[in-house]
Amino acid sequence: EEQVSVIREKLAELYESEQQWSKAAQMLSGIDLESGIRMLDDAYKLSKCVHIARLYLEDDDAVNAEVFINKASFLVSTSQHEVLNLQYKVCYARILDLKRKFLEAALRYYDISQIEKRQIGDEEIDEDALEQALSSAVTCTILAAAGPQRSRVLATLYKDERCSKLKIYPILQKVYLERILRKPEIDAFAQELKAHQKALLPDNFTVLDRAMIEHNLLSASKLYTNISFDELGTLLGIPPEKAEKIASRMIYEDRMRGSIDQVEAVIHFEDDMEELQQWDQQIVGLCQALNDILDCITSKGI
Amino acid sequence: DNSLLRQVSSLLRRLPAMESEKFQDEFL
Amino acid sequence: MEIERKQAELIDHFVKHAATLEAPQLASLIAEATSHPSLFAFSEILSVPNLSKLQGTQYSTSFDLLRLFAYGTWSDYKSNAGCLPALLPDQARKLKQLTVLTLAETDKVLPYDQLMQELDVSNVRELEDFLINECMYSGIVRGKLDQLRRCFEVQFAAGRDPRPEQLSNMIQTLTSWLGSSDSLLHSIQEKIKWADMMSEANKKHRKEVEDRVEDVKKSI
Repeated sequence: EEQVSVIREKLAELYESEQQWSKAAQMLSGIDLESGIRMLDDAYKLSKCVHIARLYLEDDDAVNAEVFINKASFLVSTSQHEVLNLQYKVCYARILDLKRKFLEAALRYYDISQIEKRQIGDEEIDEDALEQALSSAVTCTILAAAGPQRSRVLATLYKDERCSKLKIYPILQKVYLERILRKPEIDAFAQELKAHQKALLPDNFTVLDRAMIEHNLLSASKLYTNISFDELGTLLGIPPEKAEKIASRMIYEDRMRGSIDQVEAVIHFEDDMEELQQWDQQIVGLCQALNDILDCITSKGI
Repeated sequence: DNSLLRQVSSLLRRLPAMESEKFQDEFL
Repeated sequence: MEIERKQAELIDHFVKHAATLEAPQLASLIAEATSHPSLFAFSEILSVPNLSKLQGTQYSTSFDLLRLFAYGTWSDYKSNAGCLPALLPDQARKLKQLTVLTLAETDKVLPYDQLMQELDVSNVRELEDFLINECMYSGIVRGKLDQLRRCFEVQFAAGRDPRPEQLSNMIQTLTSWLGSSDSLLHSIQEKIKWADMMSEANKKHRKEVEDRVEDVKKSI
């Protein structure tokens, strides 16, 4: 077995040098890590699993990569090898991203972006890599299904000063402020996306389309008390029937509050806040504004 | 002071517009 | 408040500038001020002495335009277009924004039809896009669009430069607000006294009952 594993590693190196990533991964995956004959330490096993997963990810093969990352997950908790741990985290985030579990991926990317060390083992962490992780976190959050959880992550990113320097910041700002995104902005955002983030879904929408439509629908719910299917369709750039269907699903999944009147072909949006709370809020706003004016008068010495 | 005047003008428009006696009582 | 804070520096900048320029440059300054996306108040600039000198000169129309932006609406402009300079797209958009603020001064619920007429807009979609992008997202108004009732319900609107004749109305509103606040405080005071009195009476009554209980115990 010893000789076999040495040969496999050499072949894998050759494949890797020729960028035949999946073949290299298959070659390495043939090494028996659970052999009863050879005693292999956990660090070696972990390094192999992570290495294989990274090779599969080079070809965006999330399914095979996940198999080996799952194996690694049993080993990573006891590992002291910081470089391997970091590589494991990056692989896990990318697998979630490829599997379109965007919100989970965003949290993982964001976690990676906050690494403070610039030297881990013999590996140097450069700023670009961290910025890339942060930018991926923003992208995945924007692509995630609209709703309260996504809003919380958006708030975290929006308040993170590092984000204001990212190229994607203007989109993040609009999405955070729950503003309707227009087609030119969406097209510019699409330029930055990877292939799997623009993949077609069963209902003929791309991942991006659905994220943007849901986002714009939620934004519309902040602007309108009620809106007709036709106008909503025009606003979202889709047929009225599709608009109604997406709205009903978001309401059903409790990601948007409202009701649908199919006879009138109108959607009624409800505020997150109860009427009485809104009333109180208005009184608070009134008093605050009064206070501001009084402060202004005082500061001007009038 | 024009800025203050504008703020006061905006503030006054946030007061309830309803004039009914009963509403005023409730509001108070 | 937010709007005022944003435009305070701008106003300051234009006022200082206006004080140092000659007529031709003043005209372009007025064009620049009335096109600026974050400026919605012009009375400070209007009151710069330098500017009033434009009246009676070939640049008087610029002065009139500035006054229009301080107090007027899009309808005012259209009815005087002949003796005012042609507006740039930015200026036209700004004047329509200001028109919404003026409409919001008198009503909290603005019907679509009135808005479309006042703003020269031909369909609902265009009107709503204007209210969303140019008004709500620029922060000068906050409110809700209601398609069933075809109206825009205003919750907040930034203040425009008040016209002199509006001041008495403002003072009257402030006075009645002050009056109702005073009566509110007075009635609260009354309530407090009443509560104190009731609690005293309750205490006294409880004491009497306890005394009587004691007496009965003794006699038994």
